[in-house]
Amino acid sequence: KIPRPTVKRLGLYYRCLSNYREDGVDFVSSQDIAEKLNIKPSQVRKDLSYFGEFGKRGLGYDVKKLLNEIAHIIGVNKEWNVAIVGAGNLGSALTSYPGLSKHKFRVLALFDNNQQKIGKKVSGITVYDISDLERTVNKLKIEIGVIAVPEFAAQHVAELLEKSGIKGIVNFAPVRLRTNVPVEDVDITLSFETIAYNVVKKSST
Amino acid sequence: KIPRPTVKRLGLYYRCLSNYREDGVDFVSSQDIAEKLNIKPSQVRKDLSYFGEFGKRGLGYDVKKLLNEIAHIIGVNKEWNVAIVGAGNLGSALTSYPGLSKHKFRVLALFDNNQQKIGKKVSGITVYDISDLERTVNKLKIEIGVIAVPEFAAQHVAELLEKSGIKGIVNFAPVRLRTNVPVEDVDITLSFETIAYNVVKKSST
Ligand SMILES: NC(=O)c1ccc[n+]([C@@H]2O[C@H](COP(=O)([O-])OP(=O)(O)OC[C@H]3O[C@@H](n4cnc5c(N)ncnc54)[C@H](O)[C@@H]3O)[C@@H](O)[C@H]2O)c1
Ligand SMILES: NC(=O)c1ccc[n+]([C@@H]2O[C@H](COP(=O)([O-])OP(=O)(O)OC[C@H]3O[C@@H](n4cnc5c(N)ncnc54)[C@H](O)[C@@H]3O)[C@@H](O)[C@H]2O)c1
Repeated sequence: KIPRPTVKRLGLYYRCLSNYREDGVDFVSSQDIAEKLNIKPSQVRKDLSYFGEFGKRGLGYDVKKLLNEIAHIIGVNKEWNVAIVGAGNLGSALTSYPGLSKHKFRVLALFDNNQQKIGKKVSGITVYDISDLERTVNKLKIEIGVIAVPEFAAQHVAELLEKSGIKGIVNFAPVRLRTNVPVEDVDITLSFETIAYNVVKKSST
Repeated sequence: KIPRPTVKRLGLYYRCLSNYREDGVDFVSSQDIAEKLNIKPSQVRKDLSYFGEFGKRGLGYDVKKLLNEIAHIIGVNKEWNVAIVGAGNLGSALTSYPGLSKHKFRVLALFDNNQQKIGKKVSGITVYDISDLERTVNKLKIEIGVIAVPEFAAQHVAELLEKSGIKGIVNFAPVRLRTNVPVEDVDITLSFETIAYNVVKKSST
């Protein structure tokens, strides 16, 4: 079993290696990767060792080969169809975020229960009625559902998504969901706590 | 130097221990914490060892004591004044997100350069003109700036924030900023890659 933080870092490694490839670099060391990501080279070696041997003695890691391997592991080569439930501020920001489609996550539908939003478009994507969730998830072959509704509605929406046959959920509501489908909770306050720690550290050195 | 992933996990430990305290639990083991966070107990022990000895043989960790210690380390006891630049979809979602104020990050001001948004309020917070950034940051004693503007404007906004005397930046724009102030980049696509990996793993087991 690969630890969760390692899986999260794979996305970072993929970005970092893509930048090196764009710059025409063929081989990199664990130090080259670690510097860009502000982590230790030993952490890079440890993470990559979970997936087999990629480094060549003296030469370092083969950028193209490692990119292909990581792409395969994190499903980068695959297009993922995404639906966002909650066409509010957050749902709209996620729909228009170019980072998602750049990493092969295509938002194909938004869902809401507010009659004034249903039928409208956000960045070209239609807002469907939440009662059409199951039919639309099957029709558009949607695999990932995003929960961007208020806290009180999140558990109910998770159950609707599970019933519709969705394969994974990215949850932004500050609620622990009870569901059989894999869930990834997102909480941006952790980034604020990290910056607070770095600010305190910087002022005391 | 404490590794960055460890700092990020401290926020998670703090949440987990607060829940145990609310349930009236006085002592917990590294296993009790690890189970809730889906990580290994050895990772919990390793992380907490950076900050000194808290566990008591046989009893486990003293919940109240550990909470106080972590609170002190990640600046939880301190109120942080926050300004968000970019009163669009993302800026609005962040302003109304209850998670921030719950963890003592108070959004006190929004900034924008769109004349139609300036002077309006989002969840009770005033949208100021970006040209008033320096004066308002000093008046409201703002320490953390959030960048929620389009990619092309992010570097310019980072320079304005640095000039205004801000101490730390949380950056949502998909751009690597050049600034002397500590920056924490947020990219939610990493959560999508993690869920994609878990979905692929689940379907192959
Ligand atoms: N995790 C994070 O880092 C983070 C950051 C910001 C916001 N949030 C959370 O994201 C959620 C959305 O925030 P927002 O600012 O976009 O709120 P919002 O009020 O702007 O949008 C919520 C949308 O959900 C819709 N909705 C409500 N109940 C529904 C239901 N049962 N079915 C379908 N749609 C429903 C509403 O009509 C509305 O359009 C909130 O839970 C907020 O706490 C999380
Ligand atoms: N990192 C992530 O996970 C993530 C997720 C979603 C969106 N985003 C990013 O967040 C940013 C904002 O997204 P959005 O959907 O809210 O966009 P938006 O267009 O709704 O909002 C952007 C706001 O910035 C303002 N603005 C533009 N230039 C400015 C300047 N020089 N000074 C002050 N204000 C200025 C605009 O007037 C607008 O109100 C984008 O860069 C987007 O790519 C990141």
